[in-house]
Amino acid sequence: MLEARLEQAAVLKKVVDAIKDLVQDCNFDCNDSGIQLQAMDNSHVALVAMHLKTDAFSPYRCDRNIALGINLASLQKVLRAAQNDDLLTLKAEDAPDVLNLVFESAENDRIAEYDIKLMDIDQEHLGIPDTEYAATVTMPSSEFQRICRDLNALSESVSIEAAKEGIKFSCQGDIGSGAVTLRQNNNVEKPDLSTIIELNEPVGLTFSLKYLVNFCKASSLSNTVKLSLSAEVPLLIEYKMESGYVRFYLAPKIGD
Amino acid sequence: GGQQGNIMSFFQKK
Repeated sequence: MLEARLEQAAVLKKVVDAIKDLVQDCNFDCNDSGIQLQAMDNSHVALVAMHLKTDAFSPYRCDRNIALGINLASLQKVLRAAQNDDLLTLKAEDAPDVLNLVFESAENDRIAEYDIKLMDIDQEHLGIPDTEYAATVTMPSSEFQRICRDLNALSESVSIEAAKEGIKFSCQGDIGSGAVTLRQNNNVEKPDLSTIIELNEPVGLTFSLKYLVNFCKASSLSNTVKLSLSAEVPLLIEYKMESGYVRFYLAPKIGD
Repeated sequence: GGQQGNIMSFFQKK
């Protein structure tokens, strides 16, 4: 059986908010390394991979591998009943029909209990190779979100160019064009505001902004976001959590 | 511009 308790329900709420517009139904795979999820969007352009490690939970107990097939809209409905700082316990039997969620507020001794019906989801798992990227850029997640939103007002795609001096996001649309450049800067006092570029070689790629705007819904998970780019491989966008991550992979546009 | 790539052409099925 599975029994996993999060100190803060907000963690799961944010994870679900981050992926629910990309993926409708998916398996939460529970095993002795924690709870993992891997799913593609309907059009097979993007892939999300999530891992909440056992450290994220206290206690964490999972005797055998369990796949919890969940409709994310349903999960979100139930999670709306939880306060951000409620304790959240997930429980399931070994071959479960339902996932049991208990929200406990320490302050007023309120205990809320919900069951969500599970579904059988036949999901393909893709092997994601370890990649040495041409460029890895760490920047404030709010800044990335703002850039994607602003450029999406002009165009449906963005070109991202990473060089030693900085990272440039640019687009061209019917009404005109736009570009935002972040210079590499190391903010010692507020490290989360830094833009750090690790460069093997300069790289430029074009991506659909619709997906990037969607990924930015994970911004509340982390103050920083890491973009990893290489020619002709999917862009990796990673939001790190205290004990885990949400990673998005986006196939590049080709033939530009 | 450009044609959208498919993620499955980059990652192999397990």
